[in-house]
Amino acid sequence: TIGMVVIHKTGRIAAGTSTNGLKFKIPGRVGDSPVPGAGAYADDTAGAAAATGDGDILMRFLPSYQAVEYMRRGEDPGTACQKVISRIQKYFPKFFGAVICANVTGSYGAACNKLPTFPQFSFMVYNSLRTHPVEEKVNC
Amino acid sequence: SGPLPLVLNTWPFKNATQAAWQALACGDSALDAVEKGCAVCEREQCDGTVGFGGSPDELGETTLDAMIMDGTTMNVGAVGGLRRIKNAIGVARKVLEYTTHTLLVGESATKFAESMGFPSEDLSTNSSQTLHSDWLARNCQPNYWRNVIPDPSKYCGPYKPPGILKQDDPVCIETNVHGHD
Repeated sequence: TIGMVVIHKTGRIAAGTSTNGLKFKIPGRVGDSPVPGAGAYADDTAGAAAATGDGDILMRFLPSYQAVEYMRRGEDPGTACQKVISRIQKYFPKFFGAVICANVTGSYGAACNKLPTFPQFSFMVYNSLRTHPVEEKVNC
Repeated sequence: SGPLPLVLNTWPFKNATQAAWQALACGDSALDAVEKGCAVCEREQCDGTVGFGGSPDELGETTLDAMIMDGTTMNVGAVGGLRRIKNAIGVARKVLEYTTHTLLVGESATKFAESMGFPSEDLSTNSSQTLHSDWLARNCQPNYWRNVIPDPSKYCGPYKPPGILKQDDPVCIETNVHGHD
């Protein structure tokens, strides 16, 4: 799954996802990716977010919507992402998931749920401070 | 705060990031940049988790999900369980542009895509077919069933809830005194 957030220099924001879902899924199963507020969410007045991981769990908590609402209330992107992960963790401590967040000023962050097989999460950033796409990692 | 514009995406899918940035540099909108960035991963089958040829379902078919959201208008286009169309986010964009709906799913989403000019093609590849046959050979492990028989942690389906009698078992029909010839 790819989840993407783009903030234009005019401040207009868009977000999107694309995936082929879960291996060996039961036919008809759709995860969080195409669900607005779950796979991704964008609002020019607050920011945008996108999620990836176990979509059957993630989609129940609308992680992207929740992260944007945290940023609307003034949380920085990293904290907004982390608070969403913590919310889900309370119910499903071993869920596989990560969220990327960006606010209207172009600040960004990410968070993930630590598992033995998932200690770090990689994401890509490109803004005008860079001359090429840069991979960043966040410790889960 | 970080300077704008900004492109951010999950996982180290660098070519997708580059394509989205390139779109912005060419004067495209944020929406166009998201569509073009994600479409790179659909073509390149990023990590086998995006696009055709990955994640076959229990029957061996690959289906795609995608969404795109405009943060200015709060307009959304999305497809779920899209069959036989490779450019899922392109179809999602058409849902956004040409309908007032948000999400189209399954075979009907495929019909919509074909009406928008998207080619219908097999989303399976040797790789996804091998994935599927290996899975069958491993007694369909892992799978996403529970509370059914046969035991899904050991056997393939078809599965049934324990309470349901087999179709060929004598079914106990309540005598209905009002139902008679």
